[in-house]
Amino acid sequence: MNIFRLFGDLSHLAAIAILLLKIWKTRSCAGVSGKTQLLFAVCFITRYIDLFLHFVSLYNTEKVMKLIYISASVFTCYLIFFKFKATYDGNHDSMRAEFLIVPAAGLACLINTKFDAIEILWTFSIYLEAVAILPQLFLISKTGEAETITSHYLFAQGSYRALYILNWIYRYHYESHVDTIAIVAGVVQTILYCDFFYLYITKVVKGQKIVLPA
Amino acid sequence: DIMDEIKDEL
Repeated sequence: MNIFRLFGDLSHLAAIAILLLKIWKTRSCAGVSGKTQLLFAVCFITRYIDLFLHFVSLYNTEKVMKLIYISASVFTCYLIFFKFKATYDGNHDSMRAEFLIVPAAGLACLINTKFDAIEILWTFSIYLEAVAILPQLFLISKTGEAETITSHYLFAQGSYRALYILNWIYRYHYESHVDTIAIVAGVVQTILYCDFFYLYITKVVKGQKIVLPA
Repeated sequence: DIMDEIKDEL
């Protein structure tokens, strides 16, 4: 474990917590893409499938973190699609999730380190996570704005994988550990946030709201 | 064994 990965995981936890708090406190999921949250839930379930296969005692933080990610993302989907369904902005959350799931699944079968079920599920989860934020970014571009709290969520969510890139550089240098699939997907994922990062740093930090040119 | 498949990162 290195500092970059630690802060990456903390940033990821913060993102999940910020979104849950936003929906719970405002009792509304306006401006939140339910599809992105569904895709994240699929990512966690397919990536941490080992939790379901052998229920080893919860002796280490990794297992606890995995359980937190899975339960928090499923609970977020429950809030969006059931509890606060009336506030779900289905019209603007219109990016076709199948256009992300099918290519990720296809690519996972073609490019993977080992052709076995667990590895392919993990690879699928990595590829899907790289593009899972697209429906959320698409929704913001359609509505032309993002609530400040949603911007903080996106910043934390984008920072998590950016910090993981630093973690991979660290591990390459000190542990000569390389996982090309995770690195390439992580770089693609972080690049998708660049536009948002620019808006966040130039606007939200100064207390302005993000409003995209309609 | 399947457990050694498990990645060491989240």
